[in-house]
Amino acid sequence: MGCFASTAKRQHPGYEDPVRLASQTAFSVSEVEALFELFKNISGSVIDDGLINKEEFQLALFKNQRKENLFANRIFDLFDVKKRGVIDFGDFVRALNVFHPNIPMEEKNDFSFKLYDMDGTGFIERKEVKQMLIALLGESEMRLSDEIIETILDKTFSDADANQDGKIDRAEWESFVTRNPSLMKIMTLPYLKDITTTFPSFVFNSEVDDLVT
Amino acid sequence: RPESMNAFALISRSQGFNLGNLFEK
Repeated sequence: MGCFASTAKRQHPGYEDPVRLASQTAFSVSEVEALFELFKNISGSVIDDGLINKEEFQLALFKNQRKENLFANRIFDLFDVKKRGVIDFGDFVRALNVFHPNIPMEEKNDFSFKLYDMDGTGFIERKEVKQMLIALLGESEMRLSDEIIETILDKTFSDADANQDGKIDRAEWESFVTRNPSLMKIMTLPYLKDITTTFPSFVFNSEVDDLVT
Repeated sequence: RPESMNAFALISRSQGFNLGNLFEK
């Protein structure tokens, strides 16, 4: 067996150079390194393999309550850009980048469209929205009859589906969220501006000399 | 509330979309 003087970071199969990731995103090098501290916590919670699997992602989102959730699954699938069933560090940083306060609205709109277009047809269909509404009701105390669900869908589609073909295309979505900006609140995480103070231990593990930018 | 008739406003309240939880220790 060979003996390698590798650091903990290089043992992570998806580890990417923070300088490179910072150049591709709204994050500074220090912020990418702070995100690595978060990534290590999540990716080591069940299997310490340097990758986040779906179970680890859900544990992190729901604070150690093991629960299956349609929406968390959907976010996971969008983070898992290589469709391997796991999220590596590069995937994690690039996906969180979309949620950075400094990222243009068009990118956030595009991500949210994909979030709701669950089967990837290029349209948000009424049946998908109904499925999501039912899933939401399943996770909350809210009880709504099928009639009320259909009324909510009628109202939503009369507002969003401009050509009334029963599905929302990208242009219709863009126009709808521009008129309803509160829908995009979930696409911005103010936390991403404070990650170096939330995870200060990155300083001890930094491989970059010049941390102060 | 008008939001209650907007399916996406309701759906976006799911905990599964609350990525802020990842940052809370």
